[in-house]
Amino acid sequence: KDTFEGHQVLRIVAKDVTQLPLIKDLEQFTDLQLDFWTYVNNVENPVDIRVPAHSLQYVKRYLETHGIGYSVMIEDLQAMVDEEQEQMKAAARSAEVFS
Amino acid sequence: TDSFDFSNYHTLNEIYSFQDQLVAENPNLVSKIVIGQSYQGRDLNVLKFSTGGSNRPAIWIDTGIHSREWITQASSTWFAKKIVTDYGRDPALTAVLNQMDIFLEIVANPDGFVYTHTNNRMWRKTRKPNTGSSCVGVDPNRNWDAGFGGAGASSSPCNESYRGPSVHSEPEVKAIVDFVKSHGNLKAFISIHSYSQMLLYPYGYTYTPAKDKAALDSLAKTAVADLRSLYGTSYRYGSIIDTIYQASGGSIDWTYNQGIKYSFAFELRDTGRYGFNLPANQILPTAQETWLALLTIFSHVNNNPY
Repeated sequence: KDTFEGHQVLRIVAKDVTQLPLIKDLEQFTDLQLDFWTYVNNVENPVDIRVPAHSLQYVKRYLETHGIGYSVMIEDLQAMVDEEQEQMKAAARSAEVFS
Repeated sequence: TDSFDFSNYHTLNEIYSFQDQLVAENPNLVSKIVIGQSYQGRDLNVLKFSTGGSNRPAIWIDTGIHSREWITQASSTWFAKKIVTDYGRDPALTAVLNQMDIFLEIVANPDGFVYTHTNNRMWRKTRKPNTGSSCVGVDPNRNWDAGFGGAGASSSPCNESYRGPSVHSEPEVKAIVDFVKSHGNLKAFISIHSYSQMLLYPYGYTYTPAKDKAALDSLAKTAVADLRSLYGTSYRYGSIIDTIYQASGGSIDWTYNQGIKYSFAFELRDTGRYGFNLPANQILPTAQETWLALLTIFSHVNNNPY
């Protein structure tokens, strides 16, 4: 079962159109195993990328080196998934009690 | 189905049981059609809401073609119940169903959906292996015969937007294609995704505006205004290529080219706080507000035959 321990989702906002190809270049680095939740298009739309733990340092440094602004949209993805599973289990338990 | 917990996420079996129960409870309004099987052999179920007649003009809605977008399957389950609850009570829906049928595919990618529950919560694609690659699956919204293979899709099986080896190579896609063609009288086709809060119309594969762009834009504007009226949720609207990004091989581009004028794609909540992990307490408000936009589209299609 895949887990997402240490994965973060970064929100990247391009300052201008010159930064768009730099962000798009990240799509080519397959070793980083990035999962683009939203894709690069224009400066109006942020780009959200799920970044595995082993790639976080590289990606953040890449963005900082090129002066590309970003924020951490989801700090700990696995914690969020765990919470979701707990909610589902709790709901199933209460449904059993009810029936 | 009154006791079904619409405010929580559910497994495929639970959703399929819900569908069967809804049919059993409403035999004069709801029936289930199996339009095909997924790669792993699961039924591709479509609920048909019909008050009679044969081959009436119809509206198609699919949810969950990108399996990880759980808010869509959850909202769709609520829509199904809403239709049976409101028929005969809500004048707008009743008027639509007195003239048209509604087809609802709640889980358009069941293999992927099961995989999100069992192996990888973030799975997006189908589950068909790719010859010559260790990477599995095709993006079922890049697999349609509309600019297939163009920009905005990947030729790499390991990419999340892999277009597949050929058009309609995925049984989940081919089943819808065959259904749309054999039905021949669909007047609206609405594919529901998440997230980022948008209502989109063709095209995604080309900058050439759709010939009905003005009408689609006007209807989208009204629909998102109605959606916003409930909780103030803000939506953007426009063509796919202008509003988000170039994407080739998408479903609504294909349906539009098939002559289905009212082809739309929704991107539901949120705008990126949770992404695909939208908390369950957001299901009901998301479904409720989306319903308002859907009803606006339904009514417009019903009142503007073509």
